[in-house]
Order: sequence, then C-alpha cells, then structure tokens
Amino acid sequence: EATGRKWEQKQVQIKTLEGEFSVTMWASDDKK
Amino acid sequence: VPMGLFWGDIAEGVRVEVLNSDTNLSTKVYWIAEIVRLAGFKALLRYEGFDNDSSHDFWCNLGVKEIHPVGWCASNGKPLVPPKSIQHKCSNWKAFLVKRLTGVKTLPHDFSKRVQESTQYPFTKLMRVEVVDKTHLCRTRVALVEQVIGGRLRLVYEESQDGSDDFWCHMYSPLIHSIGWSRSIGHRFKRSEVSKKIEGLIDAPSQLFLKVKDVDQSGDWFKDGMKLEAIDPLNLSAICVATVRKVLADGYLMIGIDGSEAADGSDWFCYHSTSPSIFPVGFCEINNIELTPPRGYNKPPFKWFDYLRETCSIAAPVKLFNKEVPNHGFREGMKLEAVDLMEPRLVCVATITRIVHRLLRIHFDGWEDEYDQWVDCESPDLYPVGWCQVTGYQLQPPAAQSTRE
Repeated sequence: EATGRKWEQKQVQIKTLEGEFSVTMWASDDKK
Repeated sequence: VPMGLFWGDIAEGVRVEVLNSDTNLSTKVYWIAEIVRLAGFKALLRYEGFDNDSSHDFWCNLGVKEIHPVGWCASNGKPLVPPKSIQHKCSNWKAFLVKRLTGVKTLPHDFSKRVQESTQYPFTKLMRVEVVDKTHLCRTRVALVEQVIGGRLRLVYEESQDGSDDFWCHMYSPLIHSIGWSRSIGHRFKRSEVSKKIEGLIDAPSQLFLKVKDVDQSGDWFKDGMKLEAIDPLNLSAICVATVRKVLADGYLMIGIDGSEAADGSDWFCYHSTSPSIFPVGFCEINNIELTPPRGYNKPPFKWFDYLRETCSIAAPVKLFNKEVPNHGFREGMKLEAVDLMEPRLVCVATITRIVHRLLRIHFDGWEDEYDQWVDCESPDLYPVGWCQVTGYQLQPPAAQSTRE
C-alpha cells in the first residue's frame, strides 16, 4: 500500500519446447 | 537501499525465470524457479520440478543476477528448457507448469528496470558539499565528491593537494550539508584556501541532503550547560556523560563529552536535537546500558544525582528528545553489512547483538566486543546481506583470529 503498488491477476505467457500457453498469476503493478 | 521501496513484492513462494545452469546446451536457456528462502538481497532458488528435493538449490543475489518475472522468456524469445536432472521426470511439462504456477505470485513486469533505477544516485563527481572536518569534529570544511558507490560518497577535502585527504559517508549522513549550511546555523567552518580552480565544480543542491525535522526553539529549549547522555562520536561503543556546549540555529546543538573535552572546544560535536544519538539523563540506567562516566571521575560508582549537584548543572528536559521508535523489525542475531564508522570506507560483516528501542548494538564479526558500535535503526550505514555485491563495494569479511591486530 505504502509503495503505491497493488497485486493484480495477470495472464502470463509461457513458451516451452511443447508450445506456448498462458497461466494466471499474481504480479504487483503501479496503482493507476 | 536499492529495491527497498518494492521489496514487499518479493517473498518466499514467488516464481521467477532464471538461467538454467543444469544443461548441456551451448546456448543460454532459462527455467522457472521458486524463491524458497530470502536472506537480505539473496534468494535461495529451486527450479520447478525438483519438488521437495533441495539438493540443487542455489543462492542468487536478486540485485545482480539475471532474474526475470515469469513470462519474460516468451516476450523476449528466450528458450525455457527444464534442467537435465529432471527432464525425464515429466512427460507433459505444459500441464505440470499450468498446475504449479496458476494463482501464484511472480515479480512485477518492470523488475529489472526498477532495480536499475534504484541504483542511480543524484550526487555526482565534483559536487561541493560541507562535511565535518575529521580532524576537528567541531568544524566543517568544503569537500568535493570524488566517487559515488551505492549512495556512499568519497569526499576529498578541497585543500587536499594529492586527493588523499578523504572521508567516506553516505549521501544521507547527518555529517554532510549543502554549501552555506555552517554559516546559516552558526557552526564553525574552516575556509578553504584553494590556489587552483577546478573546472566543472558545482555546489550540490540542498534538496539532495537529509532533511531534519523542524523544531520550535522559542519555548523550553536546550540551554548551554545542560547535561545529557550521548554516543561518543570518537568511540561509538560508548554512551557518555555529556553537556550541551552551544545551542545553534535550526535545532542543532554542539555537544561535549564530559571529561575528555579539549580546552578550545575542538572536539565538540554537532548533533541535531532530534538525533537518535543523544538521550536524556537516566537513559542508560533505565535500559541497563553501561554509561561511561567522565574521564577521571574519581567518585565511582557514577550517580547522576550527585554529579548534577557537584557540577551545579541541570539535566536537559526529557520532552526535548526524540522518543519516536520506528517499527524497524530488526532482531538480535540478525546478520547485515555495516559500515565501521570509525573507518567509514569499510563495510563489514556484522551482527545485531542488542536492541534498545531504536538503537542497535552492531558487532563486527571476528572482532572483540570493544569494537561494537551503537547505531540507529534508520542509519544509512546499515545494509542488507548482499548489498556490497549489488553495489560493487568491497565487503570486509569477518576478521580471522590471527589478523585481529
């Protein structure tokens, strides 16, 4: 809170030798 | 410290993309790892797929190594390849990763940029500052910034012919000020007699320096002769009987350590009234700290009541001191990298051995306890483990028994 950042759900792309896919992860970001 | 403002985003369980060192491939490949432990700037990482097997865990400094949020490899065309030791363990890495990563945390997308930005400092070479004269603590001199490492400044006194007369301190040290500060508050100042002019000199802007709290000196205030307890600036291991010698403007005070003052006051030292290094009479007794009596005091044990009577003096009122105690989170036994303030170019491996409110007793590993130093919890001279590696500053390892001398 004090840093002006908040946790948000993000669709994260992952690309392995088996192909590309996405997972939902949490990452912090600047507050808008 | 670098990354301090967004360190809350980093915790055990967070996943990152990091170089995969367990591979026979000739090109750089990456894999996803979990932070299983944090120690200062250092993280113990475990590649995904090792489950509870800690045999391949590795430490990595989050401010130095290539550490990326999950998703970085896909965005930057870098290959994610499982470590060869576990490649055979899973026939469907995609399903495995979806299961392992869904709903867990990763780093912010701008992590590397933020690390980079947090290691930039506003001081630059050839900036002029006023700094305490290390040979006469009662006065300041002009010095030039010669080097900036991790926010620590190597200052060279302006009159130094060969540049060797230097002083190290952090840019937020209470020992440095903008040009004109001494005159503005009535502090002693040694004018430089510089023969040659150096091109490119600028006075460091005042907004770059540590701000002190405004204080109201109009009512009850410190007065010359009032007694108090103060960390001895020449022996930071000791809290001593001390006297207010001169009240300056803007809340600053010249303090003398009783029994060891030079007749001309050349070892008086300037502390701000809000400084965490000065305490009301009785502080040491209440907190079970050994108070250093005036040198030559011939009526031990030292008793404040008797001493005030004998010296016809009064104690500075308790209400004038800084009583704020931040929720700092330091605990006894914690390791850190700490500046030896008696030799402030050295950053050493150290341990917190005692905590008294906001005051920390710093022990330098491998050295006798007599070299311990009292340091405030918000001191800019204390750093997390790994700080030297992040900034490129040389870390002094614990002293070996044989090299103590």
